[in-house]
Amino acid sequence: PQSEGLCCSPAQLARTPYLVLSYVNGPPPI
Amino acid sequence: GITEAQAHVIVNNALKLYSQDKTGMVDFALESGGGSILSTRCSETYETKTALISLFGIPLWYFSQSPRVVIQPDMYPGNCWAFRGSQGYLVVRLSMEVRLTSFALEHIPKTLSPTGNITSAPRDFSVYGLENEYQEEGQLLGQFVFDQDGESLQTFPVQRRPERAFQIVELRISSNWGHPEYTCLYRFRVHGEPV
Amino acid sequence: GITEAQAHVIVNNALKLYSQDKTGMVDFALESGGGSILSTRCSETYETKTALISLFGIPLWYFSQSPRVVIQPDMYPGNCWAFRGSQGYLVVRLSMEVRLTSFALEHIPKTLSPTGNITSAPRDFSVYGLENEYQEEGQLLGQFVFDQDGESLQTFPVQRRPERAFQIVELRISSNWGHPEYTCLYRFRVHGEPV
Repeated sequence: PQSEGLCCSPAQLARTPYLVLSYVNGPPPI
Repeated sequence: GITEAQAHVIVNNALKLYSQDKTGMVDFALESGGGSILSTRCSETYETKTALISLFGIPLWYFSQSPRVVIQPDMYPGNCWAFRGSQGYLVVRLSMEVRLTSFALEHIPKTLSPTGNITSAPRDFSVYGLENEYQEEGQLLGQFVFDQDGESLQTFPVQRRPERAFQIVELRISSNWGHPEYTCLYRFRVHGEPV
Repeated sequence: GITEAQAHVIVNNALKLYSQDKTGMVDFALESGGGSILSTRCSETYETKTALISLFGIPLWYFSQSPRVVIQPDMYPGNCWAFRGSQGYLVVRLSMEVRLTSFALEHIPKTLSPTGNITSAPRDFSVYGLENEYQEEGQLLGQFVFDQDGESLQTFPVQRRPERAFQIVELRISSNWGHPEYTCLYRFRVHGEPV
């Protein structure tokens, strides 16, 4: 069921052993 | 019949388009361009503990591809994000707010798959526009099917033209082409008109 | 008119050339081939503190592209070296001493730019041959203009055929196409005959 996916908080990425990249101050130079 | 000069023009135009990320369209999900992965909701990376990284003979860790590869352009076999089972979620923040027009999924061609098949490819999927990353049910932009017998890169126009622009989209995969353990996502693209 | 076989030959030759770094010419600046960045003189990388790298929720550092990307072949949007303003310098050590014949600058096409324009592209630039990396004014090899309405990859023959060979070249950008804050360099190539 689709609603199964809503049980986790969006912060789940923070628990993964990967480097996470987030853009915090606008887009990068292009 | 066509002349040699006309043939050259056709070929050069085709190569030019090919060199423009194959589509000549901006991909607002592309990580180097400002896109980022916000969340995978409840899907979990399929950990095979198969790629062992060592230094000086000392094993350090098992490597597996992160969800970030779905918004990176490298399409070589294995450079996909694998999630357990056939239901997966990916919440992507675009490089800017966009009036969404189409989405694309890309998978390696069968010819390059060591197994000879692409059962790990996604099949049924849907895309939602979210107002913020915590929104549970966003606006459904379309339900689509990635065809394992189709082109490597398949583009899908939005089914319901949204009245508003979005900067966050959610990709929901609900089935794959038969792999019992995982589904692999190579690349997801988002196209539209910037606001 | 041409035959099908002739068309195939045209296509295959075009693909072959495309696969040879698009030009079929040696790029002596290419990092993997032995080129390296010696200096950016007084230009400074435009630090936006925008791409934050974190692990387990802990922010680690802000990522920005280094000048090395200018001698690397990845041309996706964002994979450029951005320097503050519109005047920048790049001193490049070539893989060997070369009788220089031409230079090339490459930028993403407007079709792939999320902003729809390429105002951050370089405009007026010049190239100098240096005898050593500390030389302040080298031998002017030419003054050129990168055309924002031209091809993605533009090649410029040297204007003054140098009598000697050089292993160090300086790229000086003196203006861009309008971006008020930074100029982005995607790729700079150096061609010539090795000594």
